[in-house]
Amino acid sequence: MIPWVVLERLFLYYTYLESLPPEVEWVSSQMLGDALGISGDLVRKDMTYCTTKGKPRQGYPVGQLRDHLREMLKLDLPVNAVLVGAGRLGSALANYPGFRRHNMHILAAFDVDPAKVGTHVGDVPVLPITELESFVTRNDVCCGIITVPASSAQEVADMLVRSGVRSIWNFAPVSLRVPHHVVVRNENIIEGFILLRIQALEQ
Amino acid sequence: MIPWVVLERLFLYYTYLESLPPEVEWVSSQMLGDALGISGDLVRKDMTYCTTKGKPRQGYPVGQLRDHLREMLKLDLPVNAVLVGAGRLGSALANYPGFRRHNMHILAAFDVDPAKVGTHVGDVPVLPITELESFVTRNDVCCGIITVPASSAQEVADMLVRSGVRSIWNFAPVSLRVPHHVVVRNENIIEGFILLRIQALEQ
Ligand SMILES: NC(=O)c1ccc[n+]([C@@H]2O[C@H](COP(=O)([O-])OP(=O)(O)OC[C@H]3O[C@@H](n4cnc5c(N)ncnc54)[C@H](O)[C@@H]3O)[C@@H](O)[C@H]2O)c1
Ligand SMILES: NC(=O)c1ccc[n+]([C@@H]2O[C@H](COP(=O)([O-])OP(=O)(O)OC[C@H]3O[C@@H](n4cnc5c(N)ncnc54)[C@H](O)[C@@H]3O)[C@@H](O)[C@H]2O)c1
Repeated sequence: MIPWVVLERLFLYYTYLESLPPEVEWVSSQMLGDALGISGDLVRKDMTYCTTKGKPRQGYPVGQLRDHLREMLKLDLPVNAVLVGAGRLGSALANYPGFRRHNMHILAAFDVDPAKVGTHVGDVPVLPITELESFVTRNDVCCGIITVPASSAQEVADMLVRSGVRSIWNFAPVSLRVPHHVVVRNENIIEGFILLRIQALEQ
Repeated sequence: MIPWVVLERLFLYYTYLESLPPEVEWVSSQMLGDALGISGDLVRKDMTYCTTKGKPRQGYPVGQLRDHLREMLKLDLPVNAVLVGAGRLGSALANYPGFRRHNMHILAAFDVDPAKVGTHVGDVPVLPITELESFVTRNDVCCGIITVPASSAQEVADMLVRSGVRSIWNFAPVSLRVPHHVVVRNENIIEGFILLRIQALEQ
């Protein structure tokens, strides 16, 4: 198991390599470090998890390292997800073409509101919450996206865990209690704005 | 000027103090450190920016420290914002009641689509992009929120900078070029899902 913080940096190295113009064939640990705001030493330590080796004074081969990271991080593997809460934020996410570009497929959305059940958000069907568990088991779903109000978030998380998802992407401003084998990522969009205003007022 | 990374931690200490039950009257730098996953030493260093002092073996007074942080971070100051791009994501954000709870007021949205101009998203009016600059100057707007496609994001950023906003909250997946005096925060929502899937597949 590669530690979570290393995985996060490997993905950021990958994004940086992807953004380089085609004529750049070699990249040093210093360049990679500068892109992430970390030291060259830490980059070299991270690279011990990769089989692509650097050459003294030349650095790492951009194409080879980029393709190797893509394979290591399994970015080409298609991943299925379901979304619970087809409200304002849920429908913006379900409809977003950017997911498919990264091999992430939202198969269905679930809701309790009778006015939403039976409709579509883009090409994603909105199904009743009572069908969540059977849908997840039948369709090899890896991730559940939670966009319900904070008051229902834990109850929805429990349903997702019971149905067998391995990961939860949570937009509700509550911290969820889940078993160790389930990975949770909390997105706190509002926090971004609060930090921005603090910095803007400090200027 | 307090460094950005310290401001970010001060806000996270504040959020932690807010979440404590009322009967907890003292908190140690160790407890604050554990909440953020950092060392007690770093907490003590951060606290040198605050006037609330800790007491040996007792720690910091929760109520006093929380109120002092709230004042330092100017969380009670109302902040005006405008949103450019009243599409899927823009309308989910413009409509979200969570902003007002944190004294952040989205006064208007702007768009180029004639079908959207003249409508409302919740109680936020959608105005033509040609009126952006005069609206911002007339209404003391601190922040511009960018939710337009990547291809228009830089042009919209230039307009916001010309109109005098001090900060930009950018949701488009591009990095913006802005003058030093303007603060930019890039929200890359998709990155959260990619990191989650990497970790889930690694389990
Ligand atoms: N809208 C935003 O910009 C925004 C920003 C940050 C965070 N959030 C968070 O995202 C979540 C959703 O926000 P929103 O603005 O989309 O709210 P919303 O009220 O528009 O949508 C919530 C949806 O969840 C459904 N729902 C409620 N309980 C349910 C349950 N038990 N099972 C299934 N569906 C259920 C509702 O019927 C509704 O369709 C909230 O927790 C909010 O705090 C939203
Ligand atoms: N929808 C999501 O869940 C999501 C997630 C992550 C990132 N994003 C990013 O957020 C941005 C918006 O995404 P969306 O899904 O809401 O797209 P969208 O197409 O639904 O909305 C874009 C809006 O911007 C308007 N617009 C285009 N050019 C403009 C200009 N020059 N000035 C003013 N308005 C202009 C369009 O008329 C439209 O209303 C994109 O950059 C996207 O990559 C969206």
